[in-house]
Amino acid sequence: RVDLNVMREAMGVMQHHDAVSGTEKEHVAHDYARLLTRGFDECHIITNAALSQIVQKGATKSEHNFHYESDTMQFNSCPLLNVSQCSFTESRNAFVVTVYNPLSRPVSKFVRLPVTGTSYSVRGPDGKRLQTQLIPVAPSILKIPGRQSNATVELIFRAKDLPPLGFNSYYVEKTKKNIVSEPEISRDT
Amino acid sequence: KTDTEFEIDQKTGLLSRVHMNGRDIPLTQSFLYYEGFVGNNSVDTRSSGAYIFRPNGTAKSVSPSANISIFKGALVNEVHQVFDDWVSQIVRVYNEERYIEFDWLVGPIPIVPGKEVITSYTTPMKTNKLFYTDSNGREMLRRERNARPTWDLDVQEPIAGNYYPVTSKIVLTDGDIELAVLTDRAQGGTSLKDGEVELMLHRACLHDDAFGVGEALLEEAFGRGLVARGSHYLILGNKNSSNPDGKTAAAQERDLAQQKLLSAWTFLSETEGLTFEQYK
Repeated sequence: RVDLNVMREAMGVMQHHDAVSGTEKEHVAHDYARLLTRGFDECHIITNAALSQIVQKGATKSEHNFHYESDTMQFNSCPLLNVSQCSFTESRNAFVVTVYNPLSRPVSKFVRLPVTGTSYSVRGPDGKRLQTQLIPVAPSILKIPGRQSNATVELIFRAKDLPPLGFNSYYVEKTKKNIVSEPEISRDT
Repeated sequence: KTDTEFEIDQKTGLLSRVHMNGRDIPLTQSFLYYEGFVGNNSVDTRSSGAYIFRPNGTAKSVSPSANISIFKGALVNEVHQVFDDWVSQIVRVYNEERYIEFDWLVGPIPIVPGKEVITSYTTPMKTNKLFYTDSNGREMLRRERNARPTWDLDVQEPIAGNYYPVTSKIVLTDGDIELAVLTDRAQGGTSLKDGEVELMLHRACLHDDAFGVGEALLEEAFGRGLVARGSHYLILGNKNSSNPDGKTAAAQERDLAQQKLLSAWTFLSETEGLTFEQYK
């Protein structure tokens, strides 16, 4: 409740018409961004706790005894995917991607993650390897002011049939091949 | 797998045709900008600013062509377009999906004069001055160019007077053909010519418009003009009869809007040094 209130207070402030329509002064706009960022950070505590409960509940049903060092799994999110930046995926050779579906019906989602490798194996919940694709990050995105990332390609795979109000986890590992897409056509018009 | 395709004109690097849901129409997309009006804010010389959109003349093209790189693959095909060093875009179609994504990137906007940047989708559809915009993501409202439903309009602002709020969707129809552009945020939009849709993406105005904020609309980040990045999702289909997936265009639009608004969340965790088998 306490964590959620931080976001609720931020949204309370932003009922003002300035926040809705963008007619606030520039420094006020930056303050709105600060309030929202704090709200997201606090809400992350909630999603982390909720998701680790769902995962632990799911796992305890399985025959393996689910053992985890930290009392709750850490689910990191990447709020800078809109500038193709994610220190978590850029700095690890292996990581787990958990995709949670908030809708009440199955959906599929193409996951795009900024990475620094040249090929990755992605295994789904059934253990099968998924089709992946690696596409270079567009040059204009690489030079966005403030972007601090070593990622030059995006790893793409399809999280298929995500269960309603549920999740799938994918085990991602860097491998030695090179499957980064080359442009079929490059043309300066 | 869903016959969703688009064609790129090799000479200009611009989109030239779209094929989706069994429909196939010429469609070009380009970036333009209005120069913001600068006045002393007495009655008829209002400036364009935070509250007021008032262009000085018609839209100018950012660039008549784009440098392109085309990437094809099993999951997604995409074209990276560079129109100028402050406007670029990725047009992509995912395998198995029934829409075309326009991942646009605008900024820092070179100012003097102030510019109000739009993206324009042009088709030969006969729309008889009509277009439809959503009302806060709910029902679609009928809009008619240079007219209002309840009074005779004396058009003072031929461009700004035809702009409407687009919270999530703007639609054109021509008989049984429906073209929809879904936005990932609220934008201003209109159809100033039959068969054409334009949406405003980003603005930089040099002059306060005297409605209270007391400063020009010049957003900045990291000491430079703000860079905005976002997506438009285009769906072309049958309005009344069903499409290959059994849904009408409106149902496909609704489905996609819900999936984008409440899109699946991506979380990342350590493997804790476990192999896949151990982790599983």
